[in-house]
Amino acid sequence: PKTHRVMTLADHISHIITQDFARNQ
Amino acid sequence: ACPVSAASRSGQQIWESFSQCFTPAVREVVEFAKGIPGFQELSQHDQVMLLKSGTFQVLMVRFCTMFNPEERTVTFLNGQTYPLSTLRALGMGALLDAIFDFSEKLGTLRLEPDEMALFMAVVLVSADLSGIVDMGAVEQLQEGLIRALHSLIHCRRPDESASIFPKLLLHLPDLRTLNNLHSDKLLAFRIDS
Repeated sequence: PKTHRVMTLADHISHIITQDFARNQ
Repeated sequence: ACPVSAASRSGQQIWESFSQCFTPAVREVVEFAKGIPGFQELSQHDQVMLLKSGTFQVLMVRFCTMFNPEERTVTFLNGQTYPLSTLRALGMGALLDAIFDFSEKLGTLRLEPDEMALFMAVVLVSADLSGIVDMGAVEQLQEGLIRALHSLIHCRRPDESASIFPKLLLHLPDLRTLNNLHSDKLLAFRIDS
């Protein structure tokens, strides 16, 4: 069975931004 | 690029696919921000805070340019196209109505691409400033961008700038309201074992 992660749009935006800055450090 | 979802796809699959559309769009806003003169001179903390509070609002402005009014579809950056009826079926009705109202109002100003880009930069640095450490630096950046936007519109449309520029700035609180009302909408991502 598939597992789903549910998050708000605001949390998803926040996650992508944090990831991007961490990757570029 | 993917065509409009086939009828055979389940609501869950459409929801996952739609959720994933936001990822490249958010990354594009981050790259856009880095290109704003002066943005990367802010502390990294303040850059992140502005992006976290302003990205949804920039996406709403961006959304206006991704909407095809003749076809009544929206095309995201990854090439996925959705008819409005599909998006409404995902439960996004209230958000869509708000975005289309906003798109109509913004559309009447007939912004050129460079005006739209500079407006998006103003939107980003005018987002919620709670959590910002160096307020002076952010306010200086805001003032510079707002002056640049005013100057661009005035040079291009000297007869209209007195009416267009204030109307543009009045969209800023509309975008904050959209953010407060809708950024808590749920997305879903499949986690493969």
